[in-house]
Amino acid sequence: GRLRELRLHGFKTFADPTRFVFEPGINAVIGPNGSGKSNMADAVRWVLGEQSNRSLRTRRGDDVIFTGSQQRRPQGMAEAILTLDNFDGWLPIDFGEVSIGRRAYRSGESEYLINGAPARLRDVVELLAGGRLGANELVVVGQGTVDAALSLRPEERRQLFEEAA
Amino acid sequence: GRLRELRLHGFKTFADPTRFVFEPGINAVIGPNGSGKSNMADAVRWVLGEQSNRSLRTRRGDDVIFTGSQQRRPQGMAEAILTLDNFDGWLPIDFGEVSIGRRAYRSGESEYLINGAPARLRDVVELLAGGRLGANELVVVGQGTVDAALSLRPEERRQLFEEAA
Amino acid sequence: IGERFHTAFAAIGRRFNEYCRLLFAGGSASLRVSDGTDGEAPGGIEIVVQPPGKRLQRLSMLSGGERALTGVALLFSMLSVNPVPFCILDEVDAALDEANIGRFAEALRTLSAQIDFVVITHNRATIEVADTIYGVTMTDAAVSRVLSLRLADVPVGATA
Amino acid sequence: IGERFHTAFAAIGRRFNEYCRLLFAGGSASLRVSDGTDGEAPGGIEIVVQPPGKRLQRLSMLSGGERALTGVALLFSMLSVNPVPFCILDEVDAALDEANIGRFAEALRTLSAQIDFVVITHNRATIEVADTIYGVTMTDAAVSRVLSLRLADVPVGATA
Ligand SMILES: Nc1ncnc2c1ncn2[C@@H]1O[C@H](COP(=O)(O)OP(=O)(O)OP(=O)(O)O)[C@@H](O)[C@H]1O
Ligand SMILES: Nc1ncnc2c1ncn2[C@@H]1O[C@H](COP(=O)(O)OP(=O)(O)OP(=O)(O)O)[C@@H](O)[C@H]1O
Ligand SMILES: [Mg+2]
Ligand SMILES: [Mg+2]
Repeated sequence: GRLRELRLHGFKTFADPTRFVFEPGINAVIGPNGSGKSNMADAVRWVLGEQSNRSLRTRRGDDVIFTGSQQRRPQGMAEAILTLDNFDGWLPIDFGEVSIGRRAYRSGESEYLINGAPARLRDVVELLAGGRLGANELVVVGQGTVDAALSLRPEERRQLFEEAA
Repeated sequence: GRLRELRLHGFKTFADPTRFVFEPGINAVIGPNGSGKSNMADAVRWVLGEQSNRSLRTRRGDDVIFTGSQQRRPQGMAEAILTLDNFDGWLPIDFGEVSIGRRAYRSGESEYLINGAPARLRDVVELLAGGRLGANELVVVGQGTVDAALSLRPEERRQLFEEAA
Repeated sequence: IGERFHTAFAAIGRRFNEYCRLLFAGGSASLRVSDGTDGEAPGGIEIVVQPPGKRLQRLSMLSGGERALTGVALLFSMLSVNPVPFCILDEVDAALDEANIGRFAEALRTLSAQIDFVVITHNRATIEVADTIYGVTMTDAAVSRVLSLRLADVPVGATA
Repeated sequence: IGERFHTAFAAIGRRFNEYCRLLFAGGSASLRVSDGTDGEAPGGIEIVVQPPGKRLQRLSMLSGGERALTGVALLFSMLSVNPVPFCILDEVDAALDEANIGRFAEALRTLSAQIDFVVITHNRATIEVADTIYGVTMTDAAVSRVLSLRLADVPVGATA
């Protein structure tokens, strides 16, 4: 499968280094309310370059950093690394395995990494667009949004189609 | 219990005369998607005087009338009658049992009935307000709206409270 | 008028804290009237919720289920302070996990002593606290039909 | 550019009709570009859905589950015409009844031959078509933790 792994550390409720290893086909994710399932989906959006606070359920860039709990102290950085299998060159880059990383600091800055090397947001966006990962609305369908297209005005829906198709 | 019965005829998917007889306590309503459960909830809102098309999922007043199906012809009138037990005089009217009725016609007009006798909308509203049935948002909690108060601005929430409390 | 609002508001606020602690099995919650000092327009109502073990955060960061549970707590608080004669709930438990549905069903049962509820639901735990069950189905002619059911008639699938 | 859009749009429209018929077990559906004649701004995209046995009506009159099913059909149509490498679905099946979840799960399984899916769900029927299952839980310290699960580990309650 093209989706290999997601590593999180300090991203929302994922205070400790956590790894999701994905298999081809269907990976089900289950768990109680508030346990972190949608936070994981947010992390995928975020590492793919999402800039909209609304889509991430945040109000400022550094809201994605673990703010602490009653037993744990806040952290200073959030990190997400998505590893993809580029076996058939579906991503326009000369590597068999590609990792895309993003870090956020309390100061508000975000850093991007491609295969561990510093990159600019536009490099990430360009790389992903080449692999059809630019259309964020098709790649991550957020909780409560599956029927969003039905509430849009026809012109707004047209816009959505032009991005997706 | 105060809530006795709801009779529907021609209201949305309730093309045939249908009766819900309610018992005190908890009445669960179950069934497949699109079978008519929320339509029943809409009927309660509607018979209590709801005027907002948005709350009723309609665009015009006569959208509540059964529009027909592949096997059945459209109807010309929608009717809902809510029967309440007024045993302790919680409704300011001198009857032990009170029925509130509403009819809609293709022409767009609505008729109201209290105990089978023609009434004006304001009579119904006054009667219901006296029985604490004026605050429609507390009496019928629509599908997908239970967390609506969380998305409102604080001033809008204040307005909601003043109506409810 | 302002007096009556503030008395009711204080009572609802107390119940809101109790209901959140009951439904979340811990944590804390409160309702506040903005006094204008924190940059918010004065007089608005702030909702503050802290699930058990977590730190206080923006309302927008709550999960789908946590938001639904908070909404239920607010509704039940208002109903218990200023009861209505009956209340129709349309799938308010849709986003809740098993543990939260159980606590919701219990709180609902207690409130049902003074308020008649009509609860549209797909969840078994909610159906199990019902005194009466109605099934609504669609006939082949695409017309709604209602039947009286007993708990034994309710299909055993993942959702009812 | 306009050419490419219209080719893709026609293909997506065909798949949308097929997916709606599959997921609703009948009925019909289509996508149309408004030509401006029906009072709508020209160029907008209209969604037309008619569940089995019903008459064509406004989109706003569809039920919660019918809306979700239509949204899934539209998503699957776009994915099958212009596949993405992977797709995260967060509780898209929340409003579906048992029969619809079953059809959704089957359609998902077929699509998963070409697209890797991560499906966040509370529904057993959806979990049952998964190749891998992850459980996310909250520790006492209110930190997320992930564990690999097998179908046998999934709790048997009304919702998983
Ligand atoms: N930066 C952060 N630091 C700590 N906790 C956070 C942070 N951002 C969000 N949270 C917490 O994450 C929780 C929400 O997690 P999430 O939305 O992933 O839940 P979920 O598993 O999807 O639940 P549901 O089944 O209810 O949808 C909230 O309790 C919220 O307070
Ligand atoms: N005036 C009308 N005439 C005929 N059918 C109508 C009318 N108004 C709405 N409908 C139909 O009613 C159906 C929706 O019913 P309803 O919202 O009650 O479903 P539901 O049982 O609540 O389902 P869900 O579990 O998905 O929420 C739609 O298929 C819609 O087309
Ligand atoms: Mg979630
Ligand atoms: Mg409904």
